[in-house]
Amino acid sequence: EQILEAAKSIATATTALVKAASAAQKELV
Amino acid sequence: MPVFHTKTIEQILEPVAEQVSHLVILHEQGEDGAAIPSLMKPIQAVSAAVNNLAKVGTAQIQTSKDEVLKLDTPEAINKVKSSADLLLDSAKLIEEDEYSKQGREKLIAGSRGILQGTSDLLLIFDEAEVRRICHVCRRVRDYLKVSEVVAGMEDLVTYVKNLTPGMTNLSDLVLQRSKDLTNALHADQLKTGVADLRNQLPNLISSMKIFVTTVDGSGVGSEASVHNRQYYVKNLSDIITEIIRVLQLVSTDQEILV
Repeated sequence: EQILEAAKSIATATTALVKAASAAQKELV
Repeated sequence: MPVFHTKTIEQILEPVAEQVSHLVILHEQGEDGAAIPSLMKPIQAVSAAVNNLAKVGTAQIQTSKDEVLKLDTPEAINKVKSSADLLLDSAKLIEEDEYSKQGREKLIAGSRGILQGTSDLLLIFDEAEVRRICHVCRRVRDYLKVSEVVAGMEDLVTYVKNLTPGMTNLSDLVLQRSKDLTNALHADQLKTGVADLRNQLPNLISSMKIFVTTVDGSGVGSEASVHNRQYYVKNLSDIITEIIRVLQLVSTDQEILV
């Protein structure tokens, strides 16, 4: 359970990061 | 997009896998010529989450008795940690130059590494869970053989009392697992296995009862009742063996076969 929760936190943080990076590229397109 | 063999892992990783694929496509299409704003804050958030996972993972392997889990986990944790380091490098490079090519490449490599490492770690823990369920299955299967030494009604009552909780636990664990599988065929095979066990168990108990009632003064039951009991022991053992086999399959096994 603890591992799943920790993995969820990583997934959420990484999704937010990659979204932020992609958004900058999208603006150019 | 990667294939995840449990719904739990799929729910955790699919959104991030989708976003990483999207970023990679943008990068490969050369649409990443725009300036990237500072990513220091979100990267620090990833880094903090990675440190937490490393802490939790390390604590889990210290308390676990699963030797494979103990052996495999550190490598996966290191993979996630080194990917987080790549992201921190990328943040620094992008802070210095918002068009940094190396910064973008490290961003993609780090994000991919985080995804892969987290996936590896979840799989390691999932495999440990499968081993735990298989262990329960094997214990029940071994206990079926004990039926051969039951020669009296009192022993039979004790045997049923001992077998029932194990069989219930096995059924619950396997059904729970079947609900989590993304491969519908494997999920159905597990459900069928549990249903077969539940149907056949009363037959074993009946066959043992018949044996007990035919036991003579020297403790020998009729030949027919022995064969009957052996038949159901084998039947139930085979069903459990099949359940163990299916539990160990992953989605890709089926895909390779196709």
